[in-house]
Parts: sequence; structure tokens; C-alpha cells
Amino acid sequence: NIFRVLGDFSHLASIFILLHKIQQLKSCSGISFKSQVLYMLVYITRYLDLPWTSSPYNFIFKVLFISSELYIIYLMARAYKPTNDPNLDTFHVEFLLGFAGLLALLFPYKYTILEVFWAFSIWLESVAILPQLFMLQRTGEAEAMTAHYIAALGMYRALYIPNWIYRYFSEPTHKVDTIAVTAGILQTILYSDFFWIYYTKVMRGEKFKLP
Amino acid sequence: TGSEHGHDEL
Repeated sequence: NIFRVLGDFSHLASIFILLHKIQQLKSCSGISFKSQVLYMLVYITRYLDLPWTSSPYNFIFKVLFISSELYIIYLMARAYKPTNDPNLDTFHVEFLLGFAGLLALLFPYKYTILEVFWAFSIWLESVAILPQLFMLQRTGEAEAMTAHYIAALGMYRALYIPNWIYRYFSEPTHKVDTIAVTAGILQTILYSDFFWIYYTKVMRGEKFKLP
Repeated sequence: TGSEHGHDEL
């Protein structure tokens, strides 16, 4: 459906915006390396089923997400390392890993390796933006491209919410993926404050600056 | 995918 496709393309667009920002400005300043590593972990643990992916659409996106994230991490850790300031990237990710690990072990759909890792990846993704938002809060402002990146990334999961509602009514099984929906709503709520400033500042041509 | 839930989303 349209929400799902717009969501996935918003996700893909966010990655292109980030790569464009790093290469155009020859800098990864303002980007949290910790959040990027968490996303890598999200993709690896979620796409363990990559070889068995039957849909070409999903297969292509999975390959794109894994490979582009690897490239982003390479750019941040090697090519543009001097522009990456670890002193600003101080969020304690062990809390996020603990949170996702605990929920994945307590409430997976099934106790299989694939299902536990899948649930872990869903919960981890819901909070993986926190080091990035924390860094933004410390610097108090962001380059326009960094703000566009975060907005596109946040829009992706927000668009999955109408997708789930649409699917609930349009598919005969009326299934609700409780883990994905709960985590997806949490993820979108974490962005809400950012979305508000993005809407009131960046979309009106102003700089992204915290009040 | 070996999962009866069938994770058909990304």
C-alpha cells in the first residue's frame, strides 16, 4: 500500500540525504556514530532471514540498507574520522541494548534464534535514534541536511502506522503485529519533539535550533 | 522465513 511504499522510500531517502551531507560537506559532524552502529546492529539482527527472503522488493531494500549502513560506518570511522567528535556522542547505549535485549527475551513470538533476534532488532530500532537526538540536544543546533536526515528517518516509521491500520482492515486475517506496532508507536513518539521543531523552524526556512 | 508470523515488512 501507499503508506508502506512511502515509508520505505522515506527510509531510503534518509540514507541518501546522510551520504550526501557527509560527502558534500566532507564532514560527519553532528551525526552520532553510536546511532549509526545501532542501526547496523538493527539491520544485521533483523535481516538474518535475507537468504530466504521471497519478495524481490524486500530483498533489494534489505541489501540496500545493510550495504549503505556499512558504507556510512566506513565513512565515519575511516575516511572522515577527524570530523567525528566522540566527546559529543556520549549517550550510554548499553541502556538501549539492555532494553531491547530484555524485551526480546521476555516476549518474542517464538523462542527461535530468528524470532528473538527479530524482536531485538524491532525494539532496538525504536530507540536507536536516542544517541543522535542526545547529541543534537548537546550541540543545540543542526545543519539543515542533518535535520532533513532525521526527519526522513522518523517519517519512515510514522508512515508504517497508517500502513498497519490499512492492512488491518484490508487483509482478511486482521492480524496485528503487536511487537512492531508497539515499538513503531514508541519510535514515532520519540521523534515528536524533533518533528515539532523541524516543522516550526526548518520547514519555514530557518536553522534547526533548539529553544 | 521459517517464522509462522511471516515478517513481510522491513
